[in-house]
Amino acid sequence: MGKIVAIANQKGGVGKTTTAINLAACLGKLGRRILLVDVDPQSNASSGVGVDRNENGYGIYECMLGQERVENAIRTLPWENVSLLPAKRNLAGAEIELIGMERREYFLSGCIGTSKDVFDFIFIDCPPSLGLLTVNALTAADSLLMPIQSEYYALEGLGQLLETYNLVRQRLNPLLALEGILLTMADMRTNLSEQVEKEVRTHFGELVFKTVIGRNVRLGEAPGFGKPIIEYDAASAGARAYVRLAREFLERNGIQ
Amino acid sequence: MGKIVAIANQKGGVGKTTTAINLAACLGKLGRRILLVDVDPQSNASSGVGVDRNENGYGIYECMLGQERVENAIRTLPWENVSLLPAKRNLAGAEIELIGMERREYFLSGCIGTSKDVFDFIFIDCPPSLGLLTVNALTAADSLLMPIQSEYYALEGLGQLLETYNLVRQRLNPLLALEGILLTMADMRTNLSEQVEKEVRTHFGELVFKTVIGRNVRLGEAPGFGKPIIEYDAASAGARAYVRLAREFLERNGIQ
Ligand SMILES: Nc1ncnc2c1ncn2[C@@H]1O[C@H](COP(=O)(O)OP(=O)(O)OP(=O)(O)O)[C@@H](O)[C@H]1O
Ligand SMILES: Nc1ncnc2c1ncn2[C@@H]1O[C@H](COP(=O)(O)OP(=O)(O)OP(=O)(O)O)[C@@H](O)[C@H]1O
Ligand SMILES: [Mg+2]
Ligand SMILES: [Mg+2]
Repeated sequence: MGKIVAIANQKGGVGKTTTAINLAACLGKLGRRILLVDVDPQSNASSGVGVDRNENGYGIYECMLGQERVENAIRTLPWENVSLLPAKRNLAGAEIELIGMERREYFLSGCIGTSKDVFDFIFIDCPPSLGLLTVNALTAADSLLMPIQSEYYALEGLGQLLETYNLVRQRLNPLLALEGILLTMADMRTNLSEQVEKEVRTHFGELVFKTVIGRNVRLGEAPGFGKPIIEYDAASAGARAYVRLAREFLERNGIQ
Repeated sequence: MGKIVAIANQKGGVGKTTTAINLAACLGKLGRRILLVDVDPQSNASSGVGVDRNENGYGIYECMLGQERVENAIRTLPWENVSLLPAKRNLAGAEIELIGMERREYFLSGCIGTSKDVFDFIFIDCPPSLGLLTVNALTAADSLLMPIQSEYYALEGLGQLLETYNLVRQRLNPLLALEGILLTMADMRTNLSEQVEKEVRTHFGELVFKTVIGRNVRLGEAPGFGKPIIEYDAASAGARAYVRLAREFLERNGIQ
């Protein structure tokens, strides 16, 4: 029975998409069957693995509104054990459309629930907001993984994110757990990164992944080629960090 | 008569807030009367200048909904010629509330229009989305300033942003112009930054500011002290870049 993990943080540019793509690809390489679900209207997770948002074909929008079965929208990717449920252009208008509907928070869980029978892990890449698309992801998820950049504003935003997590648990999805907090884009040469790491580990202890993703330009280059880092440059510090993260993720989920 | 400039890009973490705060502070130092308006529920522009989102007092939410006059929410800041209209916690629910209202795109322009008589420039810091708060900012603005990070995803998102700009011009605010595209967080040691810069200048020519803001850790440290870079470390490369930007901004607006 698969597990659904939402990757969310309303702070922009903290490494949500980079973590979704690269954790998925590294777990695929370790033999797990992975589905990557893109619910960000920017469609970065889709383009980051080479699928164009303007191309024909179904996406998450049609699935959420019940117009198409998930199986007909899922794309197999050229990398071992990884598939994608893409976001197309039409997702941009979804939030405004969903707002007026009954059970508007349950549209995503209604359509991807069955995928738990096919995949070991399902990662949902969220937009930088706490709006209806992110709430749909938290309602569908078993756990929340929170990337945070080693910077001041990212630390500030963590409180708001945890408030939303608690609200969703109380009202929409009592089973939602915390997968963990992941420090990203850390530049160990600066005091800023060190200070943020110290503060996060003091406040959140075991919740914080031991693996820290350092800043590495190859991670910024890879999406331009539509490839995960493990395919673009397996020897890079960025690839090695995400492989470490994938192993730690499995350990935290009781899988050796 | 003042000019309203919206600083927007739905891509997260591209330097919208950092540009709003630091361009405002540098122009203030050059003698212009500046108002900084925070319409991002994250309230980063507010906390970045030392104003707490949980503190008592009015914010942009009450002003947009006509519950309070703008003059009673504006805070004077300890830096020359700069004032702030803050975002408080209650802004988080605004988008859902506004969606069902008549003329929902005009709430912001309805309340900050009068500030053009008092300030030379009014900068609006937007959230990382193309939702109703950003559309309100574009409807109230005379021009749009687009920070873009020198990375692949940021380049991809520019098309969507310009589509929204055109829609707002056609339907809501025919006077909206483009202030310019600003390259941020450029790391000139990497090919990635150079390639993105070359591509942006080829496509958009004169629209792109000559000033490029390089990556500089002092810009990331300053918000932790609630200060603009020009106050936190005036000698830093980050401060010098934003002073250059302020001078170029004035030149492009015909002010020597
Ligand atoms: N560890 C890293 N080192 C260097 N660059 C990185 C790293 N992680 C991410 N990046 C780059 O930083 C930018 C922001 O990352 P990303 O887009 O994954 O963040 P996000 O949280 O998904 O953004 P958004 O809030 O817009 O969805 C991207 O251009 C990405 O390629
Ligand atoms: N030139 C720079 N050099 C180094 N760090 C920077 C620079 N510009 C911004 N930063 C840091 O990068 C992070 C992202 O910048 P900022 O928060 O201004 O972006 P934003 O577009 O406003 O993000 P959001 O989409 O969440 O509103 C912040 O932690 C900021 O301090
Ligand atoms: Mg993303
Ligand atoms: Mg911001």
